[in-house]
Amino acid sequence: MNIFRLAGDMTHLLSIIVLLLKIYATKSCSGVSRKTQELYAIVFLARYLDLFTDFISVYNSFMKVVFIASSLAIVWCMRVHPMVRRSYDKELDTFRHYFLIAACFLLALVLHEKFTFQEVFWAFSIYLEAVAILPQLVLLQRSGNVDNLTGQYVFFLGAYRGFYILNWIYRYLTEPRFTRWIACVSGVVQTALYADFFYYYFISWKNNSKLKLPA
Amino acid sequence: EVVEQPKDEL
Repeated sequence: MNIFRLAGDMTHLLSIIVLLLKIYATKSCSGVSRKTQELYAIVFLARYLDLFTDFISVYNSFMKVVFIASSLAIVWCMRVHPMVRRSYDKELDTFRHYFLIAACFLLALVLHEKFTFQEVFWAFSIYLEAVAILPQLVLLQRSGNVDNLTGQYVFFLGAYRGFYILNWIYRYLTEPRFTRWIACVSGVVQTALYADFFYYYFISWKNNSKLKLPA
Repeated sequence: EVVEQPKDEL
């Protein structure tokens, strides 16, 4: 474990806490893409298949359970909870996310570290996470003004993989034969997808104005 | 030869 990866995991945890806070405090999920939440639930379920087979550390297992449980809880809230589901922007959240799932799975069948069930699903989860934010970014562009908590949620979600990139650089420099090309390349693509969001987030923070993404 | 590395990252 290094400081970059710890910062990344804590930022990721913070993004989930901010989203849970927004849904719980406002009893609303307006501005939140359910499709992105569903993609993240699939990402965690596919990535943590080793939860019961490979024990890395208490921290590692604990965080896996937190990520799986929180993503499923959010999807449940947005689909079932009567108050929350009423505020879901169904007509704005129209990204065809099934294509993302199919494309990432096909890519994982071709590009993986080892052709085993667990490794293919791990690669699938890495590719899917890189594009999982797309429905959310499209929804933000369509829904005009973005409430603070939703904006902060997306910001922290984007920042966490940025910390992981620093972690991979650090590990590459300090550990012999450390190679994680699949995770590194996908992580760079994932963080790059947030580039314009980060720009408009910085502008709104600098001008102390409402976060607005151009349509 | 890609050495099998444990998936120790989240």
